[in-house]
Formats: sequence, C-alpha cells, structure tokens
Amino acid sequence: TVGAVAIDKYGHIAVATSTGGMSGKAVGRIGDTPLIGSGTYADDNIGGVSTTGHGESILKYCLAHSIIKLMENGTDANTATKEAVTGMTNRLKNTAGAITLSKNGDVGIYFSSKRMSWAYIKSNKIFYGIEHN
Amino acid sequence: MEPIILIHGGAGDIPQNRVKGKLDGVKVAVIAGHKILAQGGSALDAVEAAVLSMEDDENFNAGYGSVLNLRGEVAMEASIMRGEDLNAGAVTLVKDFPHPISIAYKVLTDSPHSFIGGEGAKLFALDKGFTTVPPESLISENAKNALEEFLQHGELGRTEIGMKNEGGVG
Repeated sequence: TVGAVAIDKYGHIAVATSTGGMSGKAVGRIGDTPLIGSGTYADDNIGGVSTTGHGESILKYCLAHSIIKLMENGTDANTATKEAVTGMTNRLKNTAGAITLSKNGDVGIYFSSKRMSWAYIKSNKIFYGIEHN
Repeated sequence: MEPIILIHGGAGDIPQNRVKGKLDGVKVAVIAGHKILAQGGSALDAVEAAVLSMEDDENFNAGYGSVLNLRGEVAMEASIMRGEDLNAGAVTLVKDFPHPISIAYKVLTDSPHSFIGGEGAKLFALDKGFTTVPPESLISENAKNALEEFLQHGELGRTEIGMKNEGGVG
C-alpha cells in the first residue's frame, strides 16, 4: 500500500491511498484502502490520514477516522496516530501504520509492524525512514 | 500556510533486501508531490502525483508491482479525499489500469458517486478516457514469488517474500 497526505498554501488538505491488497487474497476481496474512514480521511478543519497494514483489522477499527476523532478532541497528530494504531493492534492482534498531518502542519508517523517506509518535506527539508526510532 | 507533503510506502514485514528500493522510491515520490505544491498546485494534485510515482515503482504494492490474488491476478483499489468539502472518490477490484488513483480522482471530480467497483469501475474509467494495459504488464517478479510462497506456505497477508513470523501487512 502507498499513501500521501498534503496541505497546500491555501490550507486545504487532501489524502490519497492506493494498493494491490494482500498476496493470496480471495478473488473479490476488498480491503481498507478504498474505504473512506478506514484507509483514507481528510478534513480541512482537523487534518488528514492515510493508513497501511492488515486491511481487515484497519477497516473494522475505522483507523483513519479514529485518528481524526482523537485529533478533533485535542490530541496532537503524532500522539493520535500512535494511540489509534496501538489500540487497533491491541484489540485485533494485527499490525498497521499510519501517516497524519494536522491542519496546522504537524506530522504524525507510527507503525506497529516491523517496518514502514515514509518520507515528508517540510521547510524545504526532506525527512525519511523505514525503521522504528 | 507552508505547503507540506507526507507519504508512506506501506507497512509490514519488509525484508532487508527491499529496504533500499523503498527508501529510494519514497524520496522520489515525495519530491514529485512537493514539486506540485511548490508551484502553487493543490494538495489534491500533489497527493495524486506522489501516489502515481509509487504506482509506477515495482518496490511498492500498488499499480505495477501489486501483489496477486489466488487466481494470479492484479486487483487494485484506491481512494482520494478532499478535506475542503469532504468529497471523496474510490475504486476497487480494478484490473488492467496502471493508475487506479487517477480513476479514483475522476470519481471524485466527475461522478455523482463516491465508490465504484469491478466492472463498473472499468466502464467508468474507459468512459473518462483511461486506456487499459495488458494485465501481465502490471505483474512483477516479486509479486509472482510472493504468491508462490503463499501457495506453498499458506500465510495469508504477506506482501513481501523472505520474512516470516509477522503478519499484518499493507
């Protein structure tokens, strides 16, 4: 799965997510990626989220919208991302990751899987990684 | 507002031999998206550009390089959402198109619906001017190997080969 969250100079937020799913999936299986609130969510008043990981768990937990609701209630982007991903993993015993951008431009990155590749550009500097810490 | 773009290239049990390709790929993709923002483009166009870049890159499970279903087919899905008005476009069970994210974008901009799947998504895409590609052109060696390994070991949910003991992948 791949995803992107951006905020433009007008303060508008957009999110995109795309995937091939999981290897060996059933014919006709649909995961979290195309489901708004699970794989993708954007709201200019709060922020944007794109998720990746175990699709059946992410869609049952509505992971993207869970992160947005935490932020709506005052949690910062990074804490909200970590709390929701951890909550999903604790409850459903499968792993996931998410990237989050708040309306103020705060970045959130967290994954409970072994690795997740990510990158962002802020203040004309590029940051990237794939390992924890 | 300072424009910012943040991307991911998938979470899971990514083996060491796939790390460099993924890091190189996310750097290329984030720059592609940032270029749009730096030129005054919209966040919507920026996220599409970043995802397009990764859909073309074999290192990622999207577009070319997507993993395979039990019949050995690529069946992709994508979604895109605009935070200004909560409008969204999504597609699923898309075959034979290299860029499902662009079809999802068209659902957002050129359709009264939000989510179209399967044969309907194909008809919609063709109606909007997208052209099909041979299905085998979207299949990478890594995807074939991953399916072969799944069929031998039966571990559902692995998008990468060479790693064991961790499910839950993107």
